[in-house]
Amino acid sequence: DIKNPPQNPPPRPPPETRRKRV
Amino acid sequence: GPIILDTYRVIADFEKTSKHEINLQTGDLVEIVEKNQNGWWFCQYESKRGWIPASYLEPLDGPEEAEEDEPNYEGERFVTARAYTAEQEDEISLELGETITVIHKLLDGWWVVRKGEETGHFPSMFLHKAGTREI
Repeated sequence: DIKNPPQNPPPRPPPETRRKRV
Repeated sequence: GPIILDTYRVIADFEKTSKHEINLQTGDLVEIVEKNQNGWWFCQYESKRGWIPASYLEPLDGPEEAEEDEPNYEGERFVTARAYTAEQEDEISLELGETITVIHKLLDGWWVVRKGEETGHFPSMFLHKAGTREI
């Protein structure tokens, strides 16, 4: 079912574009 | 009234690795339908819908309130539902069924956990709260 998220952990943040923490 | 979805900007190209994910490119603007604690967010982009990693997104406008909890150094006890072997230096390897303390629940799904003297990131999807059974 598309409503279920993938069963594998999401990839870590891309190294050079780390999310700007709010 | 209409449901207003949060808009996020894609900050790095993302290539899908399973069928319910979608491919996105840096700069794409997506609407978020669901923010799962495990770090996969369900998004809408043009006519496509699928899961993408929260860590590949940043809010288009500053959110009204901080989305991420502050670290909690006292921590919350969780039990590992699966073993995981660290792949990066800042991660921690744990066996199935270990009780650990979660000290920071990060939006990207890689929570900071402590076990004894050791601290590192661990996939939140492999944890369940101590004292509860996994559904």
